[in-house]
Amino acid sequence: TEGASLKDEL
Amino acid sequence: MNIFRFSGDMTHLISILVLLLKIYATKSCSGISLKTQELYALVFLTRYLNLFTEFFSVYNTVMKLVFIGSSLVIVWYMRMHRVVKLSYDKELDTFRHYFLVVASFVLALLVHEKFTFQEIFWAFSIYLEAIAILPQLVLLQRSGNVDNLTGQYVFFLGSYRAFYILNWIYRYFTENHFARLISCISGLVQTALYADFFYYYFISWKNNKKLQLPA
Repeated sequence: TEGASLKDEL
Repeated sequence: MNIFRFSGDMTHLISILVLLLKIYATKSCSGISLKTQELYALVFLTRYLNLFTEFFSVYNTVMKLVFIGSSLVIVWYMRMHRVVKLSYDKELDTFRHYFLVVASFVLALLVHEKFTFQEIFWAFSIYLEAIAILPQLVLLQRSGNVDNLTGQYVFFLGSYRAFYILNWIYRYFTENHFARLISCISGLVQTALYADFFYYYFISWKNNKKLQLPA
């Protein structure tokens, strides 16, 4: 999903 | 979360712990570039703007606080601590890192995902992190011999982004619509900058000699 952007990464 | 990313985060954490150990145990910051530490503090402060607005997991929040906190503590140690600051190689650490900040910001204004405050600063932090190690690498070459802990610090710091590249490849194949090119390209540039350091680090380890970087 496009929403899986990298914001969940450090 | 995947094993590549977790390994990358742990390697990154180890690099910070090694640096803190060096400064705390030897009460010296010789061979460490204050400018690189300041750039990293800026990287974390501009990347984790969503620290209080978006919650992903306890792990994510705790690690963000650890990275922001440790980078600020290290800058404080090198600038303010009455003993440590005496060993700072002020005359060797002369890289004009303001240019790196300006260049990263200009690039973030040109290349970003969305023209929003948070996205611009996120892209800025990604670009800045890719080149933040430059003052440190220049300082290592100028200061000639590198003490073990400093060498290990740079080694772990360079390795963590390599794990992230594996993570991005993994995410590309498992989450298909994974599009974030900004991080991938910056991450490749960042890891490439360490290439020559890794080479000399490996040589010194193989020959069991002190790490010597050619001037």
